[in-house]
Amino acid sequence: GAMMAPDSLIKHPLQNRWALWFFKNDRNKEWTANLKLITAFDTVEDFWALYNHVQKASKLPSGCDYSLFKDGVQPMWEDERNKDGGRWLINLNKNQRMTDLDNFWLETLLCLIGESFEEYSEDICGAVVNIRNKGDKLSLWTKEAGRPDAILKIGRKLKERLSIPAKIQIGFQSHRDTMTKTGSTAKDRFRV
Amino acid sequence: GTKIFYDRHFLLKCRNSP
Repeated sequence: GAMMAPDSLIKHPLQNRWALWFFKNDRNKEWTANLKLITAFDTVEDFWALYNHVQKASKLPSGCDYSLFKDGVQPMWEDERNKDGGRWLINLNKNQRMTDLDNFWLETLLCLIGESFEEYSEDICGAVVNIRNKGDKLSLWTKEAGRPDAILKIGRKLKERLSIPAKIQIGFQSHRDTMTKTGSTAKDRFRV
Repeated sequence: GTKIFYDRHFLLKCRNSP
């Protein structure tokens, strides 16, 4: 038979195993009942098989979320590896759903599975995209809100990879602040 | 220990491999 180059035979292993979650807002159900684990993967090829198969974020009904987290970490503040952490939050305006959302989400996924945050990749827990009528949100979750150098490096790298211009700032909020916030949003601990 | 990194170019190239 034809000789296949070995590179195309083996699947390329990822540093981490990742799980994709889906949340659909069904008000007459418990919050956690609306959160579903789709599947987990640990190779490049299995990532693409999943990504190419599921609905694009921009096509999800309002109220839905996708979350990609390291396997074993649940996409919620309460999880052991999230509770001391926080998130870089990117608020999208309404027209960005058609222009940027899918690109931003895919680029974020490539950063996660490719371990693009170098020595700070271990601080990464996962990422979430929230589809909302009032404006979609993309966030990158880290496990420790008290590590400024890791958080700032991760935030700058995220902006660079998403080609977000310098003049547009993004903020980092600790989950604890978000949980106990009085106003509409928690105050930013960091901005880049 | 050794770390497995992939840059976006490589990952995108793998998108449509069989």
